[in-house]
Amino acid sequence: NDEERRTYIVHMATSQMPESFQERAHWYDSSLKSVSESAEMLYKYSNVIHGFSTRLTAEEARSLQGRPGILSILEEVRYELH
Amino acid sequence: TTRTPEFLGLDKSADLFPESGSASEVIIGVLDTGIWPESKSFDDTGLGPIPSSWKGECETGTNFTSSSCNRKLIGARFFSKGYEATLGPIDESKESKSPRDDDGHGTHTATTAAGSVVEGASLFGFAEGTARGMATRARIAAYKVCWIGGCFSTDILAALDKAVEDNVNILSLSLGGGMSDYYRDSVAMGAFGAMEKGILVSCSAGNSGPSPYSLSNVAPWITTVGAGTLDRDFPAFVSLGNGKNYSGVSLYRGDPLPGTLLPFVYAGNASNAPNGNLCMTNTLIPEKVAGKMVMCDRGVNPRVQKGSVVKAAGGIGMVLANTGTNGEELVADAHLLPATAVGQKSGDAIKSYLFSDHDATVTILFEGTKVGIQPSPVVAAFSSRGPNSITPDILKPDLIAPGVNILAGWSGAVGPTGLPTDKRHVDFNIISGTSMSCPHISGLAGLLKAAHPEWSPAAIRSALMTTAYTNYKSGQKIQDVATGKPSTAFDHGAGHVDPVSALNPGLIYDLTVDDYLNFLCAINYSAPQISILAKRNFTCDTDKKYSVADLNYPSFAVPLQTPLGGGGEGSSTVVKHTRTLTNVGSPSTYKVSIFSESESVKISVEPGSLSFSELNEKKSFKVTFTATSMPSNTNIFGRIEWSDGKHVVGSPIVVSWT
Repeated sequence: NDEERRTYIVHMATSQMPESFQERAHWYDSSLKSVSESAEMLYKYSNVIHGFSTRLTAEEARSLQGRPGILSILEEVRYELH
Repeated sequence: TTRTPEFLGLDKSADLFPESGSASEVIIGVLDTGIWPESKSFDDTGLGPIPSSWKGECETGTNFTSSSCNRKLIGARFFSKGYEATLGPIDESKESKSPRDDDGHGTHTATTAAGSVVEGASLFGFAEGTARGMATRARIAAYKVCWIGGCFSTDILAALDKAVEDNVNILSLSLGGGMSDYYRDSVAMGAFGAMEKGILVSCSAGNSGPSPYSLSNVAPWITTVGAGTLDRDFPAFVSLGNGKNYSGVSLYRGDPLPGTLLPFVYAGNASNAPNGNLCMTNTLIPEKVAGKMVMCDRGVNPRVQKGSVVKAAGGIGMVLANTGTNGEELVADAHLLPATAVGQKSGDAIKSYLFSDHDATVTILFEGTKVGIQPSPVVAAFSSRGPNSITPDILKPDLIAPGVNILAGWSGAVGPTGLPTDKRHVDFNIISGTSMSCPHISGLAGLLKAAHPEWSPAAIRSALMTTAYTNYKSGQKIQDVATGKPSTAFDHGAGHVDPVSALNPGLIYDLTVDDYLNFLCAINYSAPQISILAKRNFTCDTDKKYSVADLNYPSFAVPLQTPLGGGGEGSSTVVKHTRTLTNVGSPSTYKVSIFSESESVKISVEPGSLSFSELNEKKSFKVTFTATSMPSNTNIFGRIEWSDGKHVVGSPIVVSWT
């Protein structure tokens, strides 16, 4: 179902951040808003990876993948206790 | 935990490890199901102020306030946005939207790593003793990422991100999820970022053993921990009407069975379900079970649930039999009715009796706790096994630690079986898994960090690995309970942890962030894939020859291809590895010893002697493996040891053909 939203982790290449942005968070927001007006960020990651997580439709995810500065978009994975 | 400190020699060597000062500066972050702050294991008596480096918080939420933390449990956070985005809002009648542990697993792992000393700990009198974590003076920070519906990668990454910001020194993750490339695996990515900041990340290897290629968390910057047994058991014998007795284990404590033999039925013959032998919910026919002892087969549903199913159907006790999957491994459970677990061989013998005698009878004789069981350790059947399916050139697991029948702290919100019907409350519980072995290593790594604050995560892991042992005192190799035969490096990695030796390893194999980036080049990751991990532009030098064989890992894996058609007999392959040793002891000269179990692989080391005159001096050596062609699935194991007569710096070797 293309309309179904799924959770993705979006990895950003911060070296490609346009100079017009002062902060990474603003660039992440702008990138996300360019493909979805309604999508909200779950988390912004700044230490172990650079990027954010959000809920997107498959079409929105494909569209975001083509944006500058996007390294990868990975779907949520469920881990389990050992 | 009780018994593991003695089993690991920590009791006799207490004065070797720092008791205060640097030891209480170490902060161990545990990503798990949260924390039960009222556990006595979080008593902060005698601990000084919270380390000044600490930037974390004690978050508030359901039944959890900032005063839930103290100088032992210095931080607690919860991460549920990813979980709720997928599964909807948390039902706060079922789980706490806070760091509070409603499951028990997180409290168990955290107290194993760094719980305070608690005298008179036990589960219903079983495993009684003084309980303590491995690093009793280290501080604990709990990051709740696992909920009733699972542990979600967005939440795990958020917790790792925050833990790094909070300034933890060690991270302990007793969770995993499948096998994927490092640039797709959130734990691997998060661990890389933590490693860059000097944080050692210890992860459980998984419970998918004894199948090969069953490991998770295999990235080379992660310390991957398998599980072994202790020298402790909880015997509960099966006594049959034909006069024969069989060994089993149990943590049952409750109303005793009547002192007579009781009618005994096989679950598969007391059910209309095709899998009735498994004692799944609502599969037993009460008329055939009521007032009887029932034999169930292990598998599919939780072991304790089988007992609950027998009880609900009117059964009065259970004998739980292993099948081929688990072999002779006995895992004790705090069943709700009189029950014992037996190995496959005993189970088969008991079934023969059941099938041959329509008036079969049985009773169970509960014997409590026994210590001094030998051989120990043995590799747990459930412990996941190599080879490493992502990078066969890196041997995993790295080592094993106690993970079977481990007593540690528990949540007050749930009984020891975790079943909704279990209304018992316990301060400590006994459970098994690589989840339990991982925090042993996390805590021990904390001890080493306290003793050697300047050591990198790789140096700490190297010390733990190169001093691990692979033989019993008798000289026999550590056994694998799945086979009853000697275990291999695919089962135990470098061996069983020996923390006292690890404190003073003599030499270490160190690794830097750049070494890991070169490793990523060697496995042909693209620039964007590397950039995901590196968080910066990183391009492999096209003029440079990268080789996984040159990653300065404390073990050696040499995967080879069998020629198509299986031919090529007599032809030989030469593989060279380079390593660098750093002296972390006194000036000394080390000589190499090489062990190979087969003439098919010739191993040579050049130079054969290394002299160190200064602290932190580095010396390199080359290892040449000359292997004749072998059929696929052949594995040949060996070992390289550097010794100055005082220290032994050991590395396992695996040469394998696919």
